[in-house]
Amino acid sequence: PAHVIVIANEKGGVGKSTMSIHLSVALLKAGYRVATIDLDTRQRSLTRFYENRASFARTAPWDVELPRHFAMDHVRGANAQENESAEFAAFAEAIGEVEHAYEFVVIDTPASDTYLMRLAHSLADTLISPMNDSFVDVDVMSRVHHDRAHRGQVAQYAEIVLEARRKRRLVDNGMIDWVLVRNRIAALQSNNARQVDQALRKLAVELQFRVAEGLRDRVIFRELFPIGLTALDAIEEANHQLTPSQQTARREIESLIGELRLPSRVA
Amino acid sequence: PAHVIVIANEKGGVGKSTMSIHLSVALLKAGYRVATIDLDTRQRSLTRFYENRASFARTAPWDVELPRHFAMDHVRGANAQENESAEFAAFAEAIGEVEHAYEFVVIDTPASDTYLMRLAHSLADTLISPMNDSFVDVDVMSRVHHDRAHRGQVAQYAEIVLEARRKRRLVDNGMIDWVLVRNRIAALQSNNARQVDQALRKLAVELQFRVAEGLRDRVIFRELFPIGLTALDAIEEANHQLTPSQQTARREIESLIGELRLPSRVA
Ligand SMILES: Nc1ncnc2c1ncn2[C@@H]1O[C@H](COP(=O)(O)OP(=O)(O)OP(=O)(O)O)[C@@H](O)[C@H]1O
Ligand SMILES: Nc1ncnc2c1ncn2[C@@H]1O[C@H](COP(=O)(O)OP(=O)(O)OP(=O)(O)O)[C@@H](O)[C@H]1O
Ligand SMILES: [Mg+2]
Ligand SMILES: [Mg+2]
Repeated sequence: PAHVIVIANEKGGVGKSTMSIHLSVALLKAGYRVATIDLDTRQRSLTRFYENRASFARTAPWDVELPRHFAMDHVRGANAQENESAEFAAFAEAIGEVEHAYEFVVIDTPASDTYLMRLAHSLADTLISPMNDSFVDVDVMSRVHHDRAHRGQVAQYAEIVLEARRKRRLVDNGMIDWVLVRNRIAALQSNNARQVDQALRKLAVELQFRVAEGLRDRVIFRELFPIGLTALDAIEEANHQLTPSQQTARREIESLIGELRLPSRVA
Repeated sequence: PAHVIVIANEKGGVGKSTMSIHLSVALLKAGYRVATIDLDTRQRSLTRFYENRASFARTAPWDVELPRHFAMDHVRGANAQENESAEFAAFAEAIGEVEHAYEFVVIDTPASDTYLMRLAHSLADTLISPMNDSFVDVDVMSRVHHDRAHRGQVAQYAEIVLEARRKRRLVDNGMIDWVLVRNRIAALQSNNARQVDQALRKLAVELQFRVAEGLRDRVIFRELFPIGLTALDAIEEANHQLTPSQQTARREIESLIGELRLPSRVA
């Protein structure tokens, strides 16, 4: 069955959609059969990227790869139970359609504690949580408190992952490989970034995740969203000159994929 | 009555809490009576900052200003109507306590479409929406589409503001001064940032907001979160050397406050 990659972090704006975009395009370009699912039912950044890419593909001078894409809807009835059952049914149908026909399923999630976001966690083979080098971001994993007595309590997002792991163990004894990926890394490493990194390495043992070097803050990771392209695409052909930074950006994505230790050929 | 400043943007991670922190501390230091309300009931970054600040204040070598702070709770019963009434009651009680006793109320909101987040919009005298220089961020205001036929539709977050304005006009004919504030601005302006700026200036006319120059991406805006301080505080005394970047950071905050055109002495 497909290897399920969930990109999630309850902290807003850490780069979940940006990672989902670059990861899914990279896997497509490596020749895998890829499905993508957007659980951010309001913002839909991943869906919007693939809409732009499909539009660009219509007139592009080369073959532009596209995944099989699903965008979930939020059900807003008065009864919370009924809403969840409807959301579950739609999501289960999408998973049912892709789990045997595709090699990878890449799932983007919203920055809020929703039913579908939690559900996705218990399906994850690889869970990727992007983070900024900031103690504001660490605080959703483990309390960053001036007062030592309150420091280090497991915080709300880590709770969600620990609970998903407990459920997963009961269902099929599967393991969630939880990878924290540093994103929007500054060119010059600050003292603050070193301290955040130290805090994460200590937390990694307690919360059982691993920390991967991610992406630097580069304009190329954001600027092609309107035309549905990435640094991985043949942007030289679309009149974009491939700058040294774009060359490096490609290598950064490739080395990040290497750190994820994804299965090479999925059964 | 108090001047209500709401910091909101459904897009995650744009800097809502960072702006709420720096704005409320700046107003406190200017001698105003300030109340703060945290409507991000899960993440509570603003609440967490003031917890750290109160803890630091206990042993600080100088008088550390603190606002009157309220952290709202999310009510999670099975009936959506009842939850909303309970949340409304708690929020109305907090507003009732501060609207005449304080000069400014600063309200931080979550990156999701919640009942309290929408309610806050209709109370705003000044609405501040931080944004990154990215078309992913523009997309929540106005559709950024490769296909011209779909480009420019009013998107989900702008809809929320337009609706709040309609409601506000009915209630007390008040005007919401909507200010988009660029945040985490790069040191070197890219072509992409120029294009985003152009898109926002055009949108400003259609959606009736104004664009303010905000904050550069500086470590000092994030690194003191664990001890509840900002660049505005007497950090020279806490053994931090005030670097040139921190001097500039102070000026950036002061000039941002100037652009907000807040009332100088509130009746
Ligand atoms: N490595 C990067 N370099 C440059 N910009 C980036 C990078 N990663 C993300 N961004 C930008 O940072 C912002 C946040 O990224 P993104 O929207 O992907 O995060 P998210 O976690 O999906 O946000 P949300 O919580 O709203 O879903 C966007 O403006 C995006 O363009
Ligand atoms: N001007 C800035 N310079 C440096 N870092 C910043 C700046 N503004 C925000 N940050 C950092 O960017 C990240 C996002 O900021 P913040 O948490 O304030 O955004 P938010 O909109 O409140 O996020 P959420 O949607 O999760 O509530 C945090 O890690 C914060 O420390
Ligand atoms: Mg996203
Ligand atoms: Mg916040």
